[in-house]
Amino acid sequence: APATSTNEPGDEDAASPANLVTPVQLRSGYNYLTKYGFLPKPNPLAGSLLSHEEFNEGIRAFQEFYRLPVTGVLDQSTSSLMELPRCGLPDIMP
Amino acid sequence: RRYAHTGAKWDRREITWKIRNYSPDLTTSEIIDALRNALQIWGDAIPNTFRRVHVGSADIEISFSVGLHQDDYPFDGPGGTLAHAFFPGDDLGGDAHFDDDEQFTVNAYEGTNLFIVAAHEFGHSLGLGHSSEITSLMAAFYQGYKPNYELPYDDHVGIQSLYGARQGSIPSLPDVPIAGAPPGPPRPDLPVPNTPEPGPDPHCANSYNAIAKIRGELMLFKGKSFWRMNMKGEPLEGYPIDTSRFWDQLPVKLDAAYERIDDKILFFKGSSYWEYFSTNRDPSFPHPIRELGLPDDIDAALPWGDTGKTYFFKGDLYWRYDEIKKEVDSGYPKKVADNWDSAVPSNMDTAFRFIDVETKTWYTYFVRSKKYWRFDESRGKVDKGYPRSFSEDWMGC
Repeated sequence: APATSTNEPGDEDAASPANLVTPVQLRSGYNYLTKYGFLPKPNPLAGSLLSHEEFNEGIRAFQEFYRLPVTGVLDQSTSSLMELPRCGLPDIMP
Repeated sequence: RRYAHTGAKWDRREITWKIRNYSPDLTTSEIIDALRNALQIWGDAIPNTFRRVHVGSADIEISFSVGLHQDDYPFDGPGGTLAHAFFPGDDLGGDAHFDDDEQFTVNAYEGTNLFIVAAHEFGHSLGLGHSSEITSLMAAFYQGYKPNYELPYDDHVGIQSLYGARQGSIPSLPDVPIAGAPPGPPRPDLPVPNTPEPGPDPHCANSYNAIAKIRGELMLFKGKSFWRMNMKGEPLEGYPIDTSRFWDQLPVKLDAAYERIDDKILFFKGSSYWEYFSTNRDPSFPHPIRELGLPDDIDAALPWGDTGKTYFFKGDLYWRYDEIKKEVDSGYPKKVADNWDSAVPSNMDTAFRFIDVETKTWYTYFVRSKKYWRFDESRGKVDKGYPRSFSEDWMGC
């Protein structure tokens, strides 16, 4: 009988000290992920406290979308793609 | 990964466009030419036409502005966001705005190439979202100046899924490569051959050489023609078209075709096979099929999901090929009747898998001449009531 489907689980790297980012990078990363649809827009009435895990989730979504290694941290390849000039529309439509 | 639709599209063939103002970076005619060429890159793929208007409103209104301008999305100075556009609709719908803090150029690697930015934004104006295929025009990032630009495969597929394919023919290349000739897409500057019109109803061909699921869509090949089907298994408008309009020097009268687990597309004919990356042929092919450990020619190829296994059929036998180990699994060939179902035809024309979008059930379909058999993978049996007429059930004949 035909073989059944097997999925390999992706291997999720934990954030490593080498990838710690500065508050400025964190803020611009957050703005970028929010602007282009990888993080929900903050609710202006309720403020926007974002957990570290949510931020990593946004990075992971960006990395998956563009087939980067899914590390969940703002590593070199991720931030260099984010620095490229680009179209102003979101990547993921609300 | 591929193109994305937004659900919005223009419901008329002729789409109007208008330039509201000009950037000081270029002459007026440079801007007009760049924008016209950017629209035409889409116009070459779909039946729609673009007419420039000078007064009144237009579907696509183009303007150059800096910082805060007449929408809620202010530009951000040099770099960063270069432009944005709105999906088809009223008012701002379809409009494209360019950040005039950029230094727009034409036909040059320096600065920001207006043509490529405009071509991307007009993709939005026609209803496409951002593609995750990084090499496509609709990827979000600036791609730089590219001379002799051709619409990439992913964008071609995407826009034709919205508006159908442009009728008319583009000169076809010889189906056997001329020794030493560089591969490449069709050259529109060649005279158009007077190819005879296909028969009375091209959808109702008696049989098909190969049917394959490529980038999520069913593609049917017969002779020199090919069809594309939508997710419901209905032929896309404007098809069949000449394979040379889409594929780079694809042989005619194929035996089999399939998309491999690494996204490469393989075509088989006689004792040779070819490997393509999207629509571009790997120049190191053809190779002999025999190098895969298969017989000299095959009837059908059937990739099995993401297992990395591909089944090849010939006569009443089948082989299971391991794409990772690049060899036929031991113990093959085996008899189709013994391991699939005795109802599965020998000497088939083609085989493919397709999911029934309503019931979310995967079926394997075996096609021979005008008939097809539906194999229920969960039961391991051909369903009752088969074979049925392929053209009637699938092509609406």
